[in-house]
Amino acid sequence: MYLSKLEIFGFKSFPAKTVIDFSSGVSAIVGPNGSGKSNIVDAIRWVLGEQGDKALRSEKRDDVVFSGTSKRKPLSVAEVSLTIVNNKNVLPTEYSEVQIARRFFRSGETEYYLNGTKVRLKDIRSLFMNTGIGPDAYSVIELKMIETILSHVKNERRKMFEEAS
Amino acid sequence: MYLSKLEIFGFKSFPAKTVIDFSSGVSAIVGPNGSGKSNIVDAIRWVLGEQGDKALRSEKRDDVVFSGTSKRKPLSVAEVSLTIVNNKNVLPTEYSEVQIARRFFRSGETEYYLNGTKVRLKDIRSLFMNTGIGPDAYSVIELKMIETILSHVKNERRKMFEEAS
Amino acid sequence: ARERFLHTFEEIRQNFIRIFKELFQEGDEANLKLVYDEDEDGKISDDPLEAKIEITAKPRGKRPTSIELLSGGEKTLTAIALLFAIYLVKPSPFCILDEVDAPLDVANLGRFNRMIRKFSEKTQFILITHNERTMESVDTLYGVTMQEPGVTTIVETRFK
Amino acid sequence: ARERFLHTFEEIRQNFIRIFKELFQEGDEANLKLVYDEDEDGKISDDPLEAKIEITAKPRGKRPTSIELLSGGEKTLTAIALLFAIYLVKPSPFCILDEVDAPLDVANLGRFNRMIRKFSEKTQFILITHNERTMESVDTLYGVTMQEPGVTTIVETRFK
Ligand SMILES: Nc1ncnc2c1ncn2[C@@H]1O[C@H](COP(=O)(O)OP(=O)(O)OP(=O)(O)O)[C@@H](O)[C@H]1O
Ligand SMILES: Nc1ncnc2c1ncn2[C@@H]1O[C@H](COP(=O)(O)OP(=O)(O)OP(=O)(O)O)[C@@H](O)[C@H]1O
Ligand SMILES: [Mg+2]
Ligand SMILES: [Mg+2]
Repeated sequence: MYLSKLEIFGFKSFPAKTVIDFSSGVSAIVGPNGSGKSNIVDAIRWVLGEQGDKALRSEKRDDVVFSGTSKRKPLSVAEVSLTIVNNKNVLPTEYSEVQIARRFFRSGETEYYLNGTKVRLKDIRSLFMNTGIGPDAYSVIELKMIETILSHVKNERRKMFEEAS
Repeated sequence: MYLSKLEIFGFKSFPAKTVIDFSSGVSAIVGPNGSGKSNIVDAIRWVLGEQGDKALRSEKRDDVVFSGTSKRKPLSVAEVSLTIVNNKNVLPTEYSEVQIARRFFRSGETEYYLNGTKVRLKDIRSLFMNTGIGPDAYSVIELKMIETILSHVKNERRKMFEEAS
Repeated sequence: ARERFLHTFEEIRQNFIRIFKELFQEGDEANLKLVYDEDEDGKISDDPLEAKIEITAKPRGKRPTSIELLSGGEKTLTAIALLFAIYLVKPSPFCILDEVDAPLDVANLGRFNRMIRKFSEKTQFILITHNERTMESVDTLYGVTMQEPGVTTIVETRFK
Repeated sequence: ARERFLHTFEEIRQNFIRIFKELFQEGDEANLKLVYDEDEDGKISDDPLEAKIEITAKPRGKRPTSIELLSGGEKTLTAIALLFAIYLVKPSPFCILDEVDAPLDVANLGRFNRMIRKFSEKTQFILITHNERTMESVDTLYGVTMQEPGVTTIVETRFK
């Protein structure tokens, strides 16, 4: 099972539809400071159901929608879709490929999609239950989180162990 | 004015007396992970009067004293001394060189020295008043502090401005 | 639930000790312990589901210390060892690491990239990095840029 | 005290705008603003000594945003620009930077090292780094090692 395609449109610094085809092995995303690398990571966390503004480095919910540049107007919708190849039947469905999508309108509405059909967040969460995939599972790690994993205080560590048992 | 010599003995990972002669320009300290680079920075903060355990990455006061290895016994005293060349008469004294030292015994006593004479912490602080030198002045910066300098919350930023005015 | 948790904990602990030795050098050791809290009355609870998980690390020749006293690079490597110890018990289909290799020196960077390669049979890795050595060790490289200010575009993909 | 603070603030602000342009690229702008808080009764205090200092940054072509929305590397560079803006008003005799260059890409690393060189007339710099390009740009290099496990020794000093 692996992430095979990510499509971003109107999310953060992606005003034009952008497609990334991922391979299953080890890949790296490189580029200058501020060019949008961590925004790609935020897009993956977001489509997996991340609800916290802080985890998406935003101050308010609509900070995820493209806010415009000196040459482009701000957009009113952010949309991300992620295709997952289900080759090891980890996901509880007979589809060999699963596509999840999330859309957010500046007016405040959020829509979730599973293989093109509108669903609720609960349905996305139950699809990924016990698979190690999800916005807060230990599959997305940034340098700042290293302190959290190691610190007693927030007991993030317990969460990692509970997810695994 | 610049730091010309640092002598460390019994502080953190320095069981044997170690001397570093600094030059006035730009220097770099390099070496493998865990080899003692940040311990040198802690020694400078400590001799300048740093009182906080957290700022010295310690859990208790005697964590600064060499705690031993499989081949060496723990020591009972930590001592750091710093020589500062006062060539621009920034420091309010006629000496062209000033040496400050700090000693800590596992029993809990702390001693401060100024040019070889025992003094109190207050005397060290008043020597450096308004010079931009001191444990919490903005002269020692690590990567984690970048978030603090930029964040509204702790208003560390105000402190920087007040120090400068 | 208790039995399962204790069983998983023991498996992760064994993995952590082994992986820590691989990521660090000869003679470096580490361990995981369940620490039971005292409640207000001083009674020690024996419920593993409530206990804290303590990490102790003993880099080569040093005395066992709490991980708070380790250096920046040692802490990063310890957290990675723990993450992989858990992945051995429950592999995650993918793992995204955003500049986690920044604090590592050249030698540890090599060990880190070799470990990633080893785990990439079960887990897909996407690494964000500025380290040229990490860029050389991956299968596919995606370049991003903001040629038009404020707009991210994907420039080129290089396959090995 | 108020007059002095306002005067210093204005000087730092001018410096910050100039240095930010040098550290970032053409077209990047930044500013500092004093933001007066409202107290419980909604009255706005006019005491500059109580006000918050707000940083706004506007990287090339982007809209002015709060610094929270900048990237890791952009935040580091902004903090450095602020530090140097203050040093211009009140130089600090020495400055120790512990792995502050880690999040920077190759281009920003060059600008960072050039800025350090410029300020080194008034301020002594001691940099802890794993970046080979930073090592090449300094006057003196001190190597540390733990050949004997747990014991730090200074190995060699290289003068340029
Ligand atoms: N809603 C938005 N609309 C437009 N641009 C945005 C939006 N949110 C964030 N950005 C821009 O994205 C940039 C940050 O991108 P990102 O954090 O992905 O950089 P990065 O490539 O990870 O850089 P670094 O190497 O420094 O970590 C910022 O400059 C910010 O202005
Ligand atoms: N009181 C002490 N006695 C003996 N050793 C100590 C003491 N305090 C800290 N240490 C050791 O010093 C080491 C940390 O050194 P330091 O943080 O300076 O590393 P560093 O060179 O900065 O590494 P990095 O490149 O990873 O930041 C730890 O391994 C720790 O065990
Ligand atoms: Mg980033
Ligand atoms: Mg360090």
